[in-house]
Amino acid sequence: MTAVIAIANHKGGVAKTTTCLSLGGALTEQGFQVLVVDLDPQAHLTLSLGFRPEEMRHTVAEVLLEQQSIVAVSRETQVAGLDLVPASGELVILDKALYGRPGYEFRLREALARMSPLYDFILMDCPPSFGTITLNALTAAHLLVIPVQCEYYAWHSLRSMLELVTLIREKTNPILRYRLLVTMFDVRSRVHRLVLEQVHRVFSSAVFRTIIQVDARIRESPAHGLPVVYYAPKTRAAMQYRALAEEVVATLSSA
Amino acid sequence: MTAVIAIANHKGGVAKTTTCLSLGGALTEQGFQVLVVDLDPQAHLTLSLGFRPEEMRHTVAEVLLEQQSIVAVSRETQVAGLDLVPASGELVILDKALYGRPGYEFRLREALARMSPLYDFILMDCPPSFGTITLNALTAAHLLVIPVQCEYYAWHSLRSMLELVTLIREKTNPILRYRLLVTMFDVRSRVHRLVLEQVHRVFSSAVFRTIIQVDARIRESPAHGLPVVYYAPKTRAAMQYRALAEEVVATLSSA
Ligand SMILES: Nc1ncnc2c1ncn2[C@@H]1O[C@H](COP(=O)(O)OP(=O)(O)OP(=O)(O)O)[C@@H](O)[C@H]1O
Ligand SMILES: Nc1ncnc2c1ncn2[C@@H]1O[C@H](COP(=O)(O)OP(=O)(O)OP(=O)(O)O)[C@@H](O)[C@H]1O
Ligand SMILES: [Mg+2]
Ligand SMILES: [Mg+2]
Repeated sequence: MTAVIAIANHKGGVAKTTTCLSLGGALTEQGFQVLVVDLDPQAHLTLSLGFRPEEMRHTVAEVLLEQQSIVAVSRETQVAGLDLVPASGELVILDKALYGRPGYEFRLREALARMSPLYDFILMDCPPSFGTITLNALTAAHLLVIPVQCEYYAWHSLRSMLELVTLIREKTNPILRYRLLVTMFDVRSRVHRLVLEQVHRVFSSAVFRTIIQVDARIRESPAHGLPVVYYAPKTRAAMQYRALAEEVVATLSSA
Repeated sequence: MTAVIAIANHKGGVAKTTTCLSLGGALTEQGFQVLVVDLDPQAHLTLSLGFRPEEMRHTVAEVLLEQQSIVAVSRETQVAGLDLVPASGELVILDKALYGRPGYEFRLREALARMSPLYDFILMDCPPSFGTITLNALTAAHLLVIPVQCEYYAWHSLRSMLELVTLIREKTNPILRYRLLVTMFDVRSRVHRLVLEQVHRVFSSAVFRTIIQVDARIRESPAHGLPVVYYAPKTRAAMQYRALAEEVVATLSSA
């Protein structure tokens, strides 16, 4: 059974793309077959695996328009066991073009359902907005990972993010579960420590135990087209994303 | 003559809101009358001035729907000389509702043109996306400030941001000028120093000389409802945003 995971938060710059890339890498390292899907018109996930988004002839846009299958547009990457469905800037137009078409929220879920179970995990990187593309990802997902930065604005964005989860559960995906992941954590920051306490107090068991701390090597890995577990395997960030991968596997098998 | 400035970048988390708040504060400190406009459904600018977005009865959404004037929805803040046009979550719907209506891109510009010149500066905080709301801001602006983080993904997002500027100049706003602002700069980071060199080499005179460095007090200021120049006036970040305000004034008067 393929586990489908969305990585989403409309707050910008909280490490959605970094988490999708790093978690994907950590899962393939453990021998799982993984597909990562880039749903952001910025196409940073595509970029971070060494591709040039402007050169992608077939992207996820065609899957959402029901012109191509997932398998037809997916590509192998330089990481064994990690395939990519690329994105490009044209996704910007799709966000409006899809809106209002009957059943537009189910396009991605239906496309994934048509695939034979080639992968153990499918990870989807979402843009920092609440548009039709993010709705598609939340409708298709079994688990939603919400990366959270322990800062004032990011803390406040959680409320509307969880309102969206409630809405999605009522309308299109009653089985959707979510977990918060604390990212870019700086132990020296008083604000980070205070907000972390609030996150644990308010969300308790919905928060992954693994915390991803700030790490300079994470900033370098996308320029090398590799997840941090392959680019800098002995670093703290690589260890933390490996620990996250184990927690994700445990969460999904405990259904 | 009121100077209209948009603060936009579809890359998330690069300090758009922080810059709008801090620059607005630094300009009022110099005696200018300033209006800040929150165009993000996350409503973080509204939040950072001490308001609760869910309690806002009148927001910028009504201005874009031509139901209310700017003056009717604007509110005074606890900072003398700094008024706010608030936002709320309902802006999410507006992004789709506006699309396709004839002349939808000009709604904000027309609303600002109808105002008598009460303010010296109008600053608009944009969401991390290319939707109809950001198009409205870029169509209305004389100057676009693009906050840039010196990291791999943010560097790559600049290309599509500048393609958008070219498009806006051709279609709706031929006088639009832009400047890059380096934000959240960490002098200890090798990646930051390398990307900064590229930014200066490629964009040279289009980059503000002022660089905003990483500063813990910046993270604290929104929780106190104040721009950093009022919350922590003696800090490096406050000095840097004051220097930016002077550069912005010089840039606009040198038309
Ligand atoms: N643990 C970490 N330590 C240091 N830097 C990090 C870490 N995680 C992410 N970053 C850096 O922070 C920046 C923001 O991360 P990223 O782009 O992955 O966030 P995002 O949520 O995908 O952003 P967007 O909202 O634009 O899609 C990137 O430059 C990334 O390299
Ligand atoms: N110079 C700085 N030093 C330290 N922290 C900063 C600095 N500038 C911004 N921040 C913090 O970084 C985070 C991101 O900044 P901010 O929310 O202003 O970015 P944004 O571009 O408006 O994000 P979004 O794309 O979600 O609208 C915030 O928590 C903010 O407090
Ligand atoms: Mg991203
Ligand atoms: Mg913002």
